[in-house]
Amino acid sequence: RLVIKILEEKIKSEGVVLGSDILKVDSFLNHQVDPFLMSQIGQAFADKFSQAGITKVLTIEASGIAPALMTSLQLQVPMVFARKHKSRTLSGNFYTASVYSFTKQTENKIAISKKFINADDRVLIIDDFLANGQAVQGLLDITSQAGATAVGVGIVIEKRFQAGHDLILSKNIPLVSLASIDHFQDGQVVFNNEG
Amino acid sequence: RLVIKILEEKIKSEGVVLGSDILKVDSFLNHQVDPFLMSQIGQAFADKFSQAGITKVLTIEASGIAPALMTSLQLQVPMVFARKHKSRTLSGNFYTASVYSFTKQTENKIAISKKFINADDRVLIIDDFLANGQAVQGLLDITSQAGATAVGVGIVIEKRFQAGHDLILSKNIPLVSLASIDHFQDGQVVFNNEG
Ligand SMILES: Nc1nc2c(ncn2[C@@H]2O[C@H](COP(=O)(O)OP(=O)(O)O)[C@@H](OP(=O)(O)OP(=O)(O)O)[C@H]2O)c(=O)[nH]1
Ligand SMILES: Nc1nc2c(ncn2[C@@H]2O[C@H](COP(=O)(O)OP(=O)(O)O)[C@@H](OP(=O)(O)OP(=O)(O)O)[C@H]2O)c(=O)[nH]1
Repeated sequence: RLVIKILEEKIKSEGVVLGSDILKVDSFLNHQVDPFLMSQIGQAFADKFSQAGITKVLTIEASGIAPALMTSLQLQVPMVFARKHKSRTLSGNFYTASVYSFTKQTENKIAISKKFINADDRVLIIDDFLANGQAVQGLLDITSQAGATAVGVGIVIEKRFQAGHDLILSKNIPLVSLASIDHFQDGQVVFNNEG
Repeated sequence: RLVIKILEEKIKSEGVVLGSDILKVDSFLNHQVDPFLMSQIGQAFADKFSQAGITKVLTIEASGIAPALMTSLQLQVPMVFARKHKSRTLSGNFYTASVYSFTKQTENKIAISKKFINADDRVLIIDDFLANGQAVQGLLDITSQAGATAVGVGIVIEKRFQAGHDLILSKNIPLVSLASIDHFQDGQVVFNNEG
């Protein structure tokens, strides 16, 4: 579909490969944000999951917020972003999950208020990147603690050479990734639908 | 206008006053987000500033992202969110500013990449709350370091009993606040357009 073409084009022309396994896309997704592209991304996820009876879109601050918000707008359901850091009004009862960082080799906690997810919810998880899948795993953990149902995961850019893709599929949860990177080659991005 | 009525209604019915000077609105703005309300808020700010020749919308992670994104979508310009914490691909040259926390009595740094703001930019600053104005002041500082022009500030909820409102007006920058709180009374919110 069109948004995938546009996204791949932007990654090729504006993305920068750092080291062996990081793609920097701070010009349209992670620092500066292209609102129209986000709107197209939201439409794409909403179309893919339109029949899933979704009641809530979940993501993690901060880069997941833009694509998740646009998805929730199209699905006409609330969006909840998990907190990673202490927040001014973060009090009350929370579901928490640990998210492991392979690079930092540390555990971080993410939290969602119990007020905003319950057993009747059918959850769509949205995030900007899928790498090792720890962040998505944390959101799935919280979804399960709440007794809610995870009906799908939507990812803007997945790196297929890392474990996240298979991790999610192994849980039998539908995964929609708009841009799927097979590998990096000489500082260039090679997508799964290419050479 | 309609969005102000809707916003005030939601504050009255879902907002919780904490202590003497904090309003918790985590059900539609700060944790769970109402995407349609955000869209209406974005439209309102875009309408108010439609003639200002805005080239960029600036905000700070995380709660500012939703209203700023919707505003930038309507204005058809990029949105940039300042970083408060270290980020995976945060490298390169940045403008930074200090943001003082009265409650914590600490200085925090916010940063925006020099790639995404320059002297030709006409900037609209958007944020969720206006209290003491330190966050907005930090964004104004960065705007000025870049040689750009701050053409306006859009705030979803301002607390008029704190210094931020007057601080911004003293800089002769147009300020649009959708909900303006005069004070809290017995755990209730009293708006400036009421009793
Ligand atoms: N730009 C970019 N980011 C990547 C890439 N791979 C992973 N990330 C991001 O890195 C962060 C995870 O880093 P760590 O917690 O250190 O975990 P890791 O070493 O196991 O990957 C996440 O950012 P986050 O928590 O979502 O941060 P934020 O941007 O939301 O603040 C994730 O989205 C990549 O190729 N490019
Ligand atoms: N809910 C709520 N928040 C308020 C209120 N007044 C100020 N804040 C938020 O508190 C944070 C500022 O807290 P501090 O840095 O400790 O500064 P302060 O004590 O001088 O206010 C900001 O959140 P932030 O940095 O924008 O955090 P985030 O939500 O974006 O993560 C600001 O938006 C209020 O009445 N209600």
